[in-house]
Formats: sequence, C-alpha cells, structure tokens
Amino acid sequence: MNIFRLLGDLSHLLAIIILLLKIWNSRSCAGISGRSQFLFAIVFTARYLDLFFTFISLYNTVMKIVFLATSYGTLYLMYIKFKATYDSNHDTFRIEFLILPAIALALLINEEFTVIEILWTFSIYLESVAILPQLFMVSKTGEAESITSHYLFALGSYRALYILNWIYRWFLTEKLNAIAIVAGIVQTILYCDFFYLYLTKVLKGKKLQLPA
Amino acid sequence: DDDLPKKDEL
Repeated sequence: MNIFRLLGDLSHLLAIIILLLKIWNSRSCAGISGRSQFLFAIVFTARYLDLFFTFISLYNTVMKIVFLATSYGTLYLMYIKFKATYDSNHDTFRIEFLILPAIALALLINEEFTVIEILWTFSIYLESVAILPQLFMVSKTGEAESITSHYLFALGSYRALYILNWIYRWFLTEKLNAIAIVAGIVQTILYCDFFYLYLTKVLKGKKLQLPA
Repeated sequence: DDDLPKKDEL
C-alpha cells in the first residue's frame, strides 16, 4: 500500500459517496446513467468473488464489501426508490456492446484459464469501459450538473492515481499485473476529455456544457 | 501460481 493507491481508493469511495448523497438529497437520479451503475455492480460482483476464497487484509475485505454494498444501494435508489426521476430516455447506450467484447477478451487474454481468474479479468476489461454510458449520456444532453461533474472527476482521479501507484510500484520492482495496467490506462484515457472540461469550466463556477 | 502478482488492488 502506498500513498497513491490509498488516495486512489479514497477517491473511488468519495465518488460513490458523492453519487449516493446527490441522489438521496435531491431525491432524484436525473442525469445519472443507470446503465453505467449496473455495469459497475457487475464489475464489483465478478471481481470480488475472491472474498470467499482469499484474505488479503482487513482493509481490502472491508473496502470490497463497501463497494459491493454501495453499488447495489445505488441501483436500488435508481431503479426502485427514485425510479420516477430516472432519465431513461437519455440513457440509451447499448451495454451489450461492452459486456460481450469484455467476455470474449477475458476468455482470450487472461493469465490463467480458471473460472475465478476469467471473472476477474472480465471485471477489469468491463470496468475500463463501464463509464461510457454515463459519458454518452452527458454528451447526449450536452450538459451535466456540477455534482455529477464532481462525481465523474473523483472517479477519473481514482484511475489516474492508480497509474501513479503502478509507476511507484514499478520503481520498487514489485510484480505488476499487465492486464490491470493496460485496461487501467485505457480507462483513464476515456476521462481525459472530461478532465479538460472540468478544469476549464466547472472549477471556474460554470456549468459543464459541451460546445454545440 | 507464485509467478503471478498478488491481487491486492481493488
């Protein structure tokens, strides 16, 4: 565990908390992609099955349980409790175009052909693109509420901090996982355009609005 | 497998 990794995890946790608080306080999930949230729930479920088989640390176990619980909590708020506010007309990204290639790639490129390893690899590939329905929704409506922007910024920061964590670990000559790194870099690149808009607009008090 | 890195990341 190094400082980048810890800040990355905390940033990830912060993103999830921002999202839950936004939905809870405004009693609305307008502007949030239920499809991305659904994909994140699949990601955590597929990846954290190792909770049943391996113990890494108390920190690791607690965080996994928190991520699982909050992802299902978010789905509950979006699809049950505040379903009436869910903006499904703008949430139209075809997620089978992400899930099926992630399954295929996990079957082809993995480190070990076992069920648990393939599920882990699938979760890594799927996570790298799971935010696309959300970014697609923002581009479709042409804008995002500030709170949604903060959520996306925290989520993107988590990925960027994980890259710093790998660079740090590389200097310590630790063993690194190539699959996680390549997918992580792809995932971070997806946020670059958003980062630019966030830094140039949202932080200056303007609404995130895409150029027409 | 000992050659694989431990999956300690979230």
